[in-house]
Amino acid sequence: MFKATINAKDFKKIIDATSNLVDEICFEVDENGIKANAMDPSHVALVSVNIPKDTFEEYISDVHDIGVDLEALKKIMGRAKSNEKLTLELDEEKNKLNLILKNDAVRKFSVSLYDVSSTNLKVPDIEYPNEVMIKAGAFVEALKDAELVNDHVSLKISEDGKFIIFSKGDINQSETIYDNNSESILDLKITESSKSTFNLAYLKDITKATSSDDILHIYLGSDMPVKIEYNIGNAKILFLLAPRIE
Amino acid sequence: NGKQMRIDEFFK
Repeated sequence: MFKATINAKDFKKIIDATSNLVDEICFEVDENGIKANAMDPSHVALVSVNIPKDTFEEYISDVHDIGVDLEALKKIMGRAKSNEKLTLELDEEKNKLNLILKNDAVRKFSVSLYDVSSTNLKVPDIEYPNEVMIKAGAFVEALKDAELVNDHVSLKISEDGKFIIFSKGDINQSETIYDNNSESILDLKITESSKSTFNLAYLKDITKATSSDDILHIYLGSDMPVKIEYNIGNAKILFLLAPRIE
Repeated sequence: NGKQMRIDEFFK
């Protein structure tokens, strides 16, 4: 048994954020809520979604692994209106996931389940020396600047405690500098200077579904994966992206 | 010009 009702807008954003990196996903559902961890096809990035039970208006579930094609879910959620309620319902007999959108009309979709067996993929528990809390819009703007000069970008913490988004091409260079006085910065927790370099296309995919006022928690070290977390309602979404090493 | 690491290389 699995039946859960949530506002369509939040679930759409969760699916949008996930489907930028991953083609299919296995939702591990149980009495506490929905979880899913997946790596992108190249194993460069990992996405982890946690939608606790209290996010839902109604939630009843036993333990199931529900494997779905994210592109199909994304298309359906693309048709959802922000004032609609979404009920997710597992049809074990037909091996389908039903999606029922309700407002003025009741619209029913059902998608075939994939045999995406739960990978038991665990998110590695990495300790980071630095954490930046920044508005998503500001970070996305800095990535756009960096993109003008190269296809990768360095995320640096300077010795004097600034957060620097730095990109260098053959002849050109781009740099966005934030410090504790910047309005877009909500907090900088810094213990040491650090620098890691990342593929820009992945960072853009990771931040594509964000709204400009979303608060990103960006965890940084030297030549370490970057961890980027933000909340969608009560749900939490986390990305890990492996660095480029010189 | 740098090598792209895989995320699973950081799993322990």
